Amino acid sequence: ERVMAKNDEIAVDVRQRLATHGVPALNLVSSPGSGKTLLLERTLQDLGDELRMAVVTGDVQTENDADRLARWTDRLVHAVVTGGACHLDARQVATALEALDLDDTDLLFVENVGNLVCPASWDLGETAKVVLFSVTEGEDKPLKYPKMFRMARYAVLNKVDLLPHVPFDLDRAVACAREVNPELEFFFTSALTGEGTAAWYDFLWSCVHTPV
Amino acid sequence: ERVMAKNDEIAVDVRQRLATHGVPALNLVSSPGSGKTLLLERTLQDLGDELRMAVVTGDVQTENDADRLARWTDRLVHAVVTGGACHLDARQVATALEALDLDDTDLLFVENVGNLVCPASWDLGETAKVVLFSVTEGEDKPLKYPKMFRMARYAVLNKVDLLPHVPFDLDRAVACAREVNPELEFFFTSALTGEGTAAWYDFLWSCVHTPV
Ligand SMILES: Nc1nc2c(ncn2[C@@H]2O[C@H](COP(=O)(O)OP(=O)(O)OP(=O)(O)O)[C@@H](O)[C@H]2O)c(=O)[nH]1
Ligand SMILES: Nc1nc2c(ncn2[C@@H]2O[C@H](COP(=O)(O)OP(=O)(O)OP(=O)(O)O)[C@@H](O)[C@H]2O)c(=O)[nH]1
Ligand SMILES: [Mg+2]
Ligand SMILES: [Mg+2]
Repeated sequence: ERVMAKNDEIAVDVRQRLATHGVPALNLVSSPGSGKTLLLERTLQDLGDELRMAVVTGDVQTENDADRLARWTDRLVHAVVTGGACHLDARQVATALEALDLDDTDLLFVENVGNLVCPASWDLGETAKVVLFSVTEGEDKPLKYPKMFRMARYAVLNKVDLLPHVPFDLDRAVACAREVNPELEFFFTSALTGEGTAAWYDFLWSCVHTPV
Repeated sequence: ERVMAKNDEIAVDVRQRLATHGVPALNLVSSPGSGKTLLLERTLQDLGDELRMAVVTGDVQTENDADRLARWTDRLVHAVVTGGACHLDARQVATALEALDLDDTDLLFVENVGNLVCPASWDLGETAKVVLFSVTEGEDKPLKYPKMFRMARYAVLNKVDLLPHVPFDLDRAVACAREVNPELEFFFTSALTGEGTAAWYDFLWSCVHTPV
C-alpha cells in the first residue's frame, strides 16, 4: 500500500538521524494496560540522573501518559494524540524529533498506542521493538497476536507480583512466545514493586554503550 | 470509505435476519486478555442447559478461543480467523450465520478480536456492544480509548477478585467511563471465581425475553 511505503521511507530517515547522533530508540508496544507507562515512570525515576532519556508517547486520546511521565523528568516528553489511529507512524516520530536535542540524549523511548495488532506493521525508525505483556492477560497472546511478537526483539513479561493470584503458567507463556520468535530476549518485571528491573536497566545501559 | 459503507449494508442485513428470528446478539469487545473467553466459558457452563447460545469467535490467528468454548457446549461455536485484520466485520458474521439454525438459538455471542480501537468502528449487525475491561488495566482506559466505550451499551469490569492486589480505584474507573458514555450499564464480575455473574445472567435472560 502506498501509505505504508511512504511511512517506511520516513522511518529510514528517522533511523538515519538517530544513528548519526548515536541515539538508540526503543518502541514499546503492548495491549492497553500492560504497564508500559508505569515501567517508564520507574525507569525515569531510577536512571534519570545518569541517563539522558527522552520519550514520545502515542495515544488515541488524552496526554495522560505524557503527563504521568513528565512528573519524573525535566527532559522532553512529547505527546502524540492520534485522534483515532490505532498506531503511531514514522511521520509523527519524525516531527517529535524536531523538538528534541539528539546531542543531549542518550536513549529515546517511544510508547506506542496500546494495541497488539496494528503497531506491528508500522516501522517508526526505532532500533528495536520491545513487546510488553502481563501475567494477567493469559499465556497464549504470542500465538494469537504473532506478528507483534515476531517483529519485537525484546519481550517484557510484566506484573510478576500478581503471579500468586492468577492461573498463569510462566514457562508456557515463554514457550508460546519462543514458538513465534525463538530470538526473543526476555525480561521479567514488576513495574509496581520494582522486581526484575535491574536486568532491564542493564539492558538499557548496554543499548547506550554499544550499538544494539 | 467504500469498504465501511459496504460493511454497514451487510450489517443491516444481519440485524434484519437476527430480528426476524428474534435472536439478540451481543458483540463482546475488549483489550486482549480482559477475560471475554473465560466469561463466556462460565456463561455456557452455567446457563447452557436452559439457554440455547451460539458463539462466533474472532481472532487474528488460532482457533484457541473457539476450542476453549466448544468444551462447554454441544452447540455451534464458529471460529473466524482473520489472518491479520484487527477486527471482525459484518461479512464474516453473515457467513457464520449460514451455519447456524437461528430458530434453535436464543442468544448469539460474538467474541471480537482483542483490540480496544478498531472493532469500535465496525458494525456487525449486533444488538449491542459489551465492552469488558479489567481491574488490572488501569482506570483511564475509557478516556484513552473513548470510541469503544461510547459505542458500547454495556460494560463488564472484570477480574474483581484481583482488587486486593492492584492499585485500582473502581469508582474512578466507573466515573471515567461515565464521562465518555453516561448511559453505560455496568456489571462487576470475576470470570475466574464467579463473583458478580448472577447480575450478568439476569441481564442475558432479559435480552432473550424482551427485545433489547
Ligand atoms: N500489580 C501490578 N500492576 C501494574 C504493573 N504495571 C502496571 N500496573 C498497573 O496496570 C495499570 C496499567 O498500567 P499502565 O502503565 O498505565 O499501562 P500502559 O501499558 O501504559 O497502558 P496504555 O498506555 O493505556 O496502553 C495501572 O493500574 C498500573 O498501576 C505491575 O507490574 N504490577
Ligand atoms: N484473576 C482473574 N483472571 C481472569 C479473570 N478473567 C480472565 N482471567 C484470566 O485472564 C487471562 C485472559 O483471559 P481470556 O478469557 O483468555 O481473555 P480474552 O479477553 O478472551 O483474551 P483475547 O481473546 O486474547 O482477547 C486468562 O489467564 C484468564 O484465566 C478474572 O475474572 N480474574
Ligand atoms: Mg501507557
Ligand atoms: Mg478470548
